[in-house]
Amino acid sequence: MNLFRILGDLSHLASILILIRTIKATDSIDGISFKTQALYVIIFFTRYLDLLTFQHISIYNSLMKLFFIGSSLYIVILLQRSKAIQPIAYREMIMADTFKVQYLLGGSLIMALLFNYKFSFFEILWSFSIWLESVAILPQLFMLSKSGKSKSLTIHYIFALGIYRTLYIPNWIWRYFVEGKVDKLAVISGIVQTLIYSDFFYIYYKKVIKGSNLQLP
Amino acid sequence: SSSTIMHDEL
Repeated sequence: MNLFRILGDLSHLASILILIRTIKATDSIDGISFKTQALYVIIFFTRYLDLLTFQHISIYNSLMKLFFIGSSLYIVILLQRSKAIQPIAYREMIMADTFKVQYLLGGSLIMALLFNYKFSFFEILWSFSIWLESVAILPQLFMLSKSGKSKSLTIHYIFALGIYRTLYIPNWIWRYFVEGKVDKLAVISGIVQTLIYSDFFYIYYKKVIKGSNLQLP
Repeated sequence: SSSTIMHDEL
């Protein structure tokens, strides 16, 4: 474990806590993409199936996996619960969430079948989750770009997620030089994902520094 | 089993 990896994991953790805390504190789901959150549930469930094999890497690793599975499920439940509590806000969220996720799911499945470390059930699902994670934020970014307005909740959330993705790159560079280890699929999909976020970061930078309106291309 | 690859990153 290196510093980049730990800080990356911690910012990933922070992004989830920011999301949960804000939903609970403000009682608002405004600006959140239900689809992106549902994709994360699929991602963590398909990637962390190895928990069932009891081949534990470390306590840290297993606890983090359980946290990501549990928290992603909890967020979807929180969003789903707002259907009864705030029917109008819920309806607005679903109406604004128009990104076609079936392309992301289908594309990730094709990538997983083509690129995997082994043509086995666990490995194909692992690869699927890696590709799906690289694009899972798109419905959220699409929603943000359509509304044209910046919601501080979603901005902080996406920002923390983007830091997590960015920190994984120096982590891989570190691992390559220090451990001589390269996870090719994780690196390639991670770069794709970081490029998606860098687009957001660029817009965010322009907005914060120059005070212009948030608009994603 | 040995058929599973260990992915040590999250």
